[in-house]
Amino acid sequence: MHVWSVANQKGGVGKTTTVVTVAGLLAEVGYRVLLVDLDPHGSLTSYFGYDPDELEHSVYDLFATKHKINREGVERLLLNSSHDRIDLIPASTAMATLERKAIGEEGMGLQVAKALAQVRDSYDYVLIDSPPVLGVLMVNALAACQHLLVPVQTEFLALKGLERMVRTISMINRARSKSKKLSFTIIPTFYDRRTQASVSSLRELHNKYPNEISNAVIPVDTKFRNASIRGLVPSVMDSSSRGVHSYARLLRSLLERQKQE
Amino acid sequence: MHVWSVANQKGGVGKTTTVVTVAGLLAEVGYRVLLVDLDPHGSLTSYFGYDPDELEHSVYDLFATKHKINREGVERLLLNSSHDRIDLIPASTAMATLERKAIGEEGMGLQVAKALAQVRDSYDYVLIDSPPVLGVLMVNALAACQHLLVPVQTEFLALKGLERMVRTISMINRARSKSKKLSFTIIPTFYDRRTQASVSSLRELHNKYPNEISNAVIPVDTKFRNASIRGLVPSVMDSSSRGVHSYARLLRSLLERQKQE
Ligand SMILES: Nc1ncnc2c1ncn2[C@@H]1O[C@H](COP(=O)(O)OP(=O)(O)OP(=O)(O)O)[C@@H](O)[C@H]1O
Ligand SMILES: Nc1ncnc2c1ncn2[C@@H]1O[C@H](COP(=O)(O)OP(=O)(O)OP(=O)(O)O)[C@@H](O)[C@H]1O
Ligand SMILES: [Mg+2]
Ligand SMILES: [Mg+2]
Repeated sequence: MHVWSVANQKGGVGKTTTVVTVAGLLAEVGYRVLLVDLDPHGSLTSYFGYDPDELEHSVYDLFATKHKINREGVERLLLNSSHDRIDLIPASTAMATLERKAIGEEGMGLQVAKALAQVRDSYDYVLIDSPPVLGVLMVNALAACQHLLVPVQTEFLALKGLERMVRTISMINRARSKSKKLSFTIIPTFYDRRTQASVSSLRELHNKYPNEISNAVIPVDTKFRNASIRGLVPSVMDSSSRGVHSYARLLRSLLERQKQE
Repeated sequence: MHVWSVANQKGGVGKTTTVVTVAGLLAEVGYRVLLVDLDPHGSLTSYFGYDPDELEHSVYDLFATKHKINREGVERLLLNSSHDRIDLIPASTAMATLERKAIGEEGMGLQVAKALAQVRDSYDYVLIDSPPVLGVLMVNALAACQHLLVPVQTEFLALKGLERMVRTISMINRARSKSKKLSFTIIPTFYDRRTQASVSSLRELHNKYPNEISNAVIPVDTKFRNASIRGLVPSVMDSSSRGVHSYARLLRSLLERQKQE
């Protein structure tokens, strides 16, 4: 089972869109996919028609319990998505209180990793969506994954925020053993070749992070918004769109890289 | 002095862009404007060329001090922007730790309001940018302002998050006296009339919030990104752009509404 997290401390860069689109493409080629929504705002959960304000069981349960997390406890959280090869562990808005609750309690950073270990044989890929804030939920996302996807808007201010994200990754890696270092891929999003800001920031990203930047660039594509109306993964909604094609190229390069490791 | 905050728990909806563009338009007609960056990610601070990781003095100081906040203490925080009628109280990344520090300490929700009272005669308008998370910094933004601007992307998922924001506003209003109730304006952003998601969610916004929605709709305009490269307010960078025109219409209706109150 491969675990990929999608994170960036900047808001609105395409994290949830990356999770949903990559999940749809993996499911189309036959993989069984689990999605985990670690954002208390619950965009991924809402995307599939569930209400983060009303859900009784969610990721929150993984933090609320003092007992050991067991397989039944995790399976109780699973929800269907609109695709039969994709399941979801949803978010609830109650998770916004976890930051405060986590203070003083040791080891809250591994709850998600422990839960995923319980369903290791049921899924081929796990994709974790995270909130745009560095806190206990993002730390769980970084601790649970083997590879990190970092969507970055192709605009000037985004580069500044990325430096901070890269520093956070090196911090996490200092605590990991040599064989388990967290690798990451930078995904340029909202690319628009007509805008000088987009063109020059993409060049700057290649200069600064030549080994981590993905060759697949995600263009601005308003069709992404239509997919969320009906809760369909973008590749099912419109498999010919430019956005979906660019994510398919991204996925091919990620799978290629994985083979070589 | 009028204090307007810009807030939405959803990331990437155009909060910082709204602050910078409205500030530029107010400054152009002669008003003296103070900007306050309450987002630990510091997009507004970076926009004007300052580094939120390196700054010694920032909004953080308003929370760190046990003493009463006085005028000199606030004036020490003021920085220049690229416009001579706009000043800035910057953010620093250290503010990300304030959530944890604020636990158990009473009355941390009014630090910004107290600081602004110290410079009441120096500015005509104060615009407060906030992070995409409901926490002590957003509570300060809501407590310090008389009117709230809520940018909302014209897409399906955004409507769900808006309900939550409106509930937060009613919660805040329960603690305010009748004459000081917080009013708010919903600003539809990233509007694209070619996308079904955009058109139908704008109609839904008008149905659900007929009294709070602004008639001015902000279109998708990639020129906003170019402005941030040079740290110029959008109306100085390109006063003829569609985006700037739509914000000018918004500002006219906000000033109109204010006259009537
Ligand atoms: N390449 C793209 N082109 C155009 N629109 C896009 C693209 N990617 C995402 N979007 C749209 O932009 C908005 C923000 O994307 P998304 O919600 O995925 O970002 P996010 O990083 O998850 O935000 P948050 O920080 O709030 O979690 C959504 O309306 C989405 O449909
Ligand atoms: N109307 C618009 N059309 C096109 N691009 C826009 C528009 N408004 C903002 N943008 C761009 O979208 C990105 C996100 O905007 P912005 O940073 O203002 O959002 P935000 O709500 O402040 O995000 P955060 O939640 O991270 O604070 C920026 O790159 C900005 O230049
Ligand atoms: Mg998201
Ligand atoms: Mg912002």
